[in-house]
Amino acid sequence: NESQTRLDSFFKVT
Amino acid sequence: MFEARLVQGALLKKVLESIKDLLNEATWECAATGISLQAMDSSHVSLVALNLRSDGFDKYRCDRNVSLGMNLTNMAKIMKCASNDDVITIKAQDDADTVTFVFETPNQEKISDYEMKLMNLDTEHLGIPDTDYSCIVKMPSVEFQRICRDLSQIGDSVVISCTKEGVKFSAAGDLGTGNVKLAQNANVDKEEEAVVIEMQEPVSLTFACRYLNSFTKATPLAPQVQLSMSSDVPLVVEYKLEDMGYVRYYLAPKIED
Repeated sequence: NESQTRLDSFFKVT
Repeated sequence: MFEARLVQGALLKKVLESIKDLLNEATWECAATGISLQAMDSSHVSLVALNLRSDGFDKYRCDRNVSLGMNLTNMAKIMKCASNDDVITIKAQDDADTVTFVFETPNQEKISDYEMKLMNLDTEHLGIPDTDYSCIVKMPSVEFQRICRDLSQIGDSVVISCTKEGVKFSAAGDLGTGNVKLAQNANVDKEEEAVVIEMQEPVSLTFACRYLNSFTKATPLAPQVQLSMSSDVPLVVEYKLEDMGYVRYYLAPKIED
């Protein structure tokens, strides 16, 4: 089974 | 004072069509260098980043930076009032709470203006680092649209696997499986029909079909699309706007539990 990751876990909020 | 005039107004209509599926609202950042927009969808899985350079407009004036927060559904309603061959001008005063869209027919005989209320949006800006991607695939945008559409009938996810030989798109679901393989072919009559792969190392990544299908709303903007991939980082899907800028989408991968 796969789970969807979120962009916030890859890119930092500036 | 901000004013941007685009003779090829249809381009602006297409840009809006390419983002309004993913975003309900967004802030258009207007600066002397051009107009940019960066926003995530409400689930924070995908991000739109677009740039329209000032030199791509027929007239462009931006005395000081302005942020135009807009409800994109409402903006789309107004853009629908412009014909494809209309000249479109966007205008806003400094610190204004409205934006004005002016549509002119090519013969100047009909001029329409629509004023829309602006919104104060709390937007999170993400810092996206420059990345050397393991695989970069350039392919016809229509082909990418077709593959995403076809495979979304089979499953909710698409696995994109890229090697030197080619790129493979795969989906699996209750009814069975589907695979589409594209070989690299740079020797075609028309440049836009080429499939070109630049590979440092092979990658295989899984993405949600739903978002890929939304990205393909940008297909009318460019004959080619570029997919940039590395293991365990977001995919970049880029449509280049001729002499104008780009629309880029970022999509977080699905990972094995």
